[in-house]
Amino acid sequence: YLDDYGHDEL
Amino acid sequence: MNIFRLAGDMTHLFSVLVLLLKIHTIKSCAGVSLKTQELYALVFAARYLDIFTNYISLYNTVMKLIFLGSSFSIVWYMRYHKIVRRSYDKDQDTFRHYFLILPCLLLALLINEKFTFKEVMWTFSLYLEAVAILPQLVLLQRTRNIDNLTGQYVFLLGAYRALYILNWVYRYFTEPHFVHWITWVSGLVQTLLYADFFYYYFQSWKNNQKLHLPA
Repeated sequence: YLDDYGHDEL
Repeated sequence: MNIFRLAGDMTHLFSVLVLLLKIHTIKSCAGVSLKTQELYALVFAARYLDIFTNYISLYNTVMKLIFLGSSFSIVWYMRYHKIVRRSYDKDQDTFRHYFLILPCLLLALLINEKFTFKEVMWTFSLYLEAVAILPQLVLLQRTRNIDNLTGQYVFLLGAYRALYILNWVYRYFTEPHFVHWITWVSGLVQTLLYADFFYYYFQSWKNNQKLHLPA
């Protein structure tokens, strides 16, 4: 889910 | 980072470079939609609010700075540069881009993954990016002779979107719990908007003719 990844795309 | 993501980012980067090259060296922005460029500047401003607070990698930070810097400088060139702005097709570029911004903002307020300011702005940027190409596509349709650089710019942007979809497919199968419906649906919508353009782009390429979109 989001919190695991953060927004790591551009 | 997988190969599709990297290729997508590089295609995105090239698209911006092609546009800057055209504007900077030929001093012309003929066929380029200022409305679309303003929307992209807004997209990046809304999306990268966390640029200094959420560190992911040097690559991410540098790319974000490039996209912010390039999108705002393109808008500046088209609006204020004394030579470039003369080539802007103002009368053809009539898409009401404000009508895209408000619905995207409302949709982001309604459909988001977390109701916080940064998250809503991030979601807003995804929705807005999905439709930001529309003024450019409308302008292309009205332009009789689309020059090569403008055609390549739009082609590279479309290729970037298609590669991002492959990146998501790859990540879905390689990373546990990689499910981002909002990103996927808006990304898919965005890519579909290019389908028509791609068709005519490949036709003109195959037949070695100048690109021309039918009205």
